Amino acid sequence: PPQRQRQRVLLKAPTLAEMEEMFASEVRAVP
Amino acid sequence: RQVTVQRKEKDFQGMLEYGKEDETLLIRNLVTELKPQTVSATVPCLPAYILYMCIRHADYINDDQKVHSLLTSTINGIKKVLKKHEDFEMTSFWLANTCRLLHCLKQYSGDQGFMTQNTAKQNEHCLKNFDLTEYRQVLNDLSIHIYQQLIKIAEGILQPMIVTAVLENESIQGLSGVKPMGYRKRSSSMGDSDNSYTLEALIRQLNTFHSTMYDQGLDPEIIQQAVKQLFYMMNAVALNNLLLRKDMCSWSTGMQLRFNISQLEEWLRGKNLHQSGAAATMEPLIQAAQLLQLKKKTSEDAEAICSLCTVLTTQQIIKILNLYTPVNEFEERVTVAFIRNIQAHLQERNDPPQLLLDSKFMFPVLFPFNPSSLTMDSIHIPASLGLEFLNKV
Repeated sequence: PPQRQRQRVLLKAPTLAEMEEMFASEVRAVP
Repeated sequence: RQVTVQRKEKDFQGMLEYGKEDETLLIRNLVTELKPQTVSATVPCLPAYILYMCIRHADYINDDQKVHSLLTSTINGIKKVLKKHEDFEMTSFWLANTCRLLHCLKQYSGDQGFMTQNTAKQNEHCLKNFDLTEYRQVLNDLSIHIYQQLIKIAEGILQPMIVTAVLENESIQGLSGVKPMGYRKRSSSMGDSDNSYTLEALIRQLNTFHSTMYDQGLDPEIIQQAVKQLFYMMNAVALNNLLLRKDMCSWSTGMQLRFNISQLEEWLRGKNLHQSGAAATMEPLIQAAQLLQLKKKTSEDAEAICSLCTVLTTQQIIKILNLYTPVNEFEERVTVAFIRNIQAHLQERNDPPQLLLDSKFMFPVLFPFNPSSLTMDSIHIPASLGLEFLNKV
């Protein structure tokens, strides 16, 4: 019998541009 | 007598545990500060497998924040290292690793469609708690971005070589004596003693690109697409140059050009890349070389030219005929009547009025799923990576 698909929680991912902005703000925060 | 108890490798389930405080060090040692040579003697794409094993442990302990944080740091780390090192080796290395990480996230996602080639052991290594479909999309976008950077770097290296190597290279003995009158030896911008831009040098450069991509474990389908893209660019740059230079439009240049292209085709066959579509991108240049060599006098000649030059536009054919220069006093110029005859033949084609090719055009790239036969628990992490804070689980 086909194996039942295990339900996994979808992790929402930021877009590449959003990641870039997160990265830039981290860099800005470092004195 | 000292007794050492060694942890049995068979207990290793293919996961790597680390403290959250070590994430920065992990990314530094494995991504931003890593030199590709450090892992050149290991399995190709080792960083991608290590990163997957870390993600898997974060998934195993059901820590979504840790998964988010690691993937974000990884992606930003890759972008950072590629901004700092815009060279072919580093870019190819991270393209191979980003694609491998993407393949791992598919192969071990738990989606049946990606598990068809998995062994039972590999199925045990699937993610248990999280669906990382959205991160796969981000990694796919990142791969496209890296691929474009790789092509840009390779084009920057090849571009200055193309005209001299493909058009001006005179490797057929005795042909230079039959150059058009008044153009002898004037076309070459390089001295005879300088062989840095010969066809051999261009082929050596292609060899370097190919062996770098191949050794780093870049997927064969991506290597094929990259080579096709570079051949398209070589064709466009060489043909555009030919279309603007009277000294290039002669029978002897056509002969030499066809010979040079055959060397490139031979290179493709030698690398098993003849099915990549790369050779087909050279077809306009091949037809231009043949057009230079065909007779251009009778109505039958005109018909032969029209049936042969299928990928050259009417504008390009007419331009080459207009530029055509006899090599000596025994060869006749192309007559106006002959060119009109060709124009009449080609009228029904309704070609776009395009003379030059777009040398910046890029074929869309695809990253087909390529599962690995490796199992995570067989992967060895060399001490030189400085990742001793990772615990095998």
